[in-house]
Amino acid sequence: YLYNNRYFGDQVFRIIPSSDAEVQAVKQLFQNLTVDLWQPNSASMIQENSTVDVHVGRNKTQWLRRHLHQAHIQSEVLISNLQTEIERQIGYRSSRKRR
Amino acid sequence: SEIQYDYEVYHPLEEIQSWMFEMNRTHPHLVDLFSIGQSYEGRPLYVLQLGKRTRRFKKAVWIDCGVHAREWIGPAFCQWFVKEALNSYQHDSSIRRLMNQLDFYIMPVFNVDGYHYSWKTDRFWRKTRSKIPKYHCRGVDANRNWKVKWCDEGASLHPCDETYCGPFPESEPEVKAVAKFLRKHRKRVKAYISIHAYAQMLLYPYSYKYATIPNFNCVESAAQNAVSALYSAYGVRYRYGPASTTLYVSSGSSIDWAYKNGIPYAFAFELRDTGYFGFLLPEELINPTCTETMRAVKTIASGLLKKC
Repeated sequence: YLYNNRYFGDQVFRIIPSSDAEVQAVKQLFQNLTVDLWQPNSASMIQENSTVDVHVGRNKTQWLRRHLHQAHIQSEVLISNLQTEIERQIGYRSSRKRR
Repeated sequence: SEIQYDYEVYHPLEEIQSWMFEMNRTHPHLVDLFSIGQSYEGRPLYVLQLGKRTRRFKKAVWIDCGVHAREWIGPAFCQWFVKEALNSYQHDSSIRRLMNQLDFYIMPVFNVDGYHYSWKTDRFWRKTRSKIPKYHCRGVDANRNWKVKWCDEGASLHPCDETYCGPFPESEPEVKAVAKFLRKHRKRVKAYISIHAYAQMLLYPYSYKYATIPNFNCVESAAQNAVSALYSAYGVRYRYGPASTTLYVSSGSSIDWAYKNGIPYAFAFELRDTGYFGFLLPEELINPTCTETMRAVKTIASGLLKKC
């Protein structure tokens, strides 16, 4: 496995905060959670009705899903297993092509 | 040789560097490889100069890729651009005209340390790999480290943040080396293009404030023509406009620095996609993504040969 399988079970969430209150709630959630923001590049840039893509470690996916649900914040899972996508991006095809 | 090199797979740093030497070796009349310095970890910062050799004055275009390590489609595009330019020179009159009348400086991997690290250790690494005294976190956002409104809104003072602006402007050897090169060649460089991902946008200054640049009409129409050309390939729509309003406010960015230093056309491309794959754009999409972007970049370059 690439990267020692470190991304197994990690997920990418897409969150679209629809009000300023939701923006603040999302920023608060990210302060309690070490996340890797894909878009925008920092929590300070999160805005109302703008897309937030965030990579979350496997141990925190349930926590984040539960808290988003409790706060009635709309979200979806863009990538449900990051390791699979990583392997698909470079692992399988290019190593076969290189061989 | 060039025939075996597969432009439709992602390549690690060492393969890209070998490929650059091969381009230099096999196209001596159109290519010149040189280094503009070393990275924080001591890796060479290679640039390919493309264009027909001539004694007379030639305008120039700078294109860098891989400022942010995890945005792998960037370096893939820079390689694609070189391949298209060299392979089409004989039979494509538009490319031949561009290569005869312009010089292209292509930096396939700007953030060599970060790119290497994203292959070996952390696929989603973004920043450089410099150490920050008294902090365990590493790295500076190379697109917040330029000497223009440095560390103002849209950048972070905290070393552990992804948009950390660095201890001081041009603290990163990679940024310092490119800035030095562009300052030295500023009379000839008329377009600065930085390739990023993802969002499908074409951005121009200002990033650090909501204001219109003096040559807005020319830059806006160049951007409009570029996204139209891009759209003509596969119908992919790009938003375009000032970075501050189209994306968000950020300070210390390379396009603002380039513009402030006299380069009239400064653009940042955010390539495919809009988040379905994000940074993990599959290799099957390298071809269409680079094909459409090539059209946009050629349109920008062609615009330099006309009066605006």
